[in-house]
Amino acid sequence: KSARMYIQELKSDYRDTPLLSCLESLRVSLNNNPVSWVQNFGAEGLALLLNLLRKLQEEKDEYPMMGVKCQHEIIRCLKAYMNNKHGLTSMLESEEGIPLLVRAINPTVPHMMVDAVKLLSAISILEHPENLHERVLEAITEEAEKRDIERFQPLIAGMTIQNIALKGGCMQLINALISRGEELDFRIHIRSELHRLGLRDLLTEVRTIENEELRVQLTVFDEQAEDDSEDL
Amino acid sequence: EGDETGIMDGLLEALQSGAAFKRK
Repeated sequence: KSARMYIQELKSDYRDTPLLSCLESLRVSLNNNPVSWVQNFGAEGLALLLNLLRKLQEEKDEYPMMGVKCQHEIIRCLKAYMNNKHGLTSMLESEEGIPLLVRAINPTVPHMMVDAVKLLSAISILEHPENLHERVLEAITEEAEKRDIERFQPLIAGMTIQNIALKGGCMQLINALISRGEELDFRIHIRSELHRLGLRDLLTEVRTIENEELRVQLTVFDEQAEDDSEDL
Repeated sequence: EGDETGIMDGLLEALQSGAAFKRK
């Protein structure tokens, strides 16, 4: 199918199973076709995906299971779309991209949250004229203000879920946000905010889990904290 | 230029291995 055909399908207000099939097939196309195909899908296709994600996030109570599956599939499509310079630039130019990924940080849907936090981590560490970790942090802060919760509460909640990939993903995003902070004060502030929400106690338990991915993230977290402590 | 692919895969791999956090 051509990129244009997917654009038409995304415009046709599919729901439930037809929408999910369309998104799964789109993800395969975005992953396997040349960059020119992704360019044809373009900013118009991205805007349709983001609109759809926003609608599904807002309507999530109406068709809970299928809606969540479609949201997750859109996030997978976004990852495939951003896997080249053209798509990535276009995603960063969109105002809604990062805030919608932040809204997908939902500990009640762990498998989707893993993908969302990992994508946000990757965006945060990108070399870019604009400090992207600041944009991610701003979106996290704004979303928390809307929900009237502490901004790192969803990440802390993610750390309590019995899902090792999610614990690793949350630590990865925490490390990405802290490591890109240029000021010592900023890094110390973020850590103390996380500890105030209970991260230190949570980590005591997480450290007993034998998992290589998790071990890497915990080592990074500890080493950066030690370096900053010495600097202080 | 403009055709670089695998950007996200590369970033995710660097994050997972810890290479993305090496101090300069």
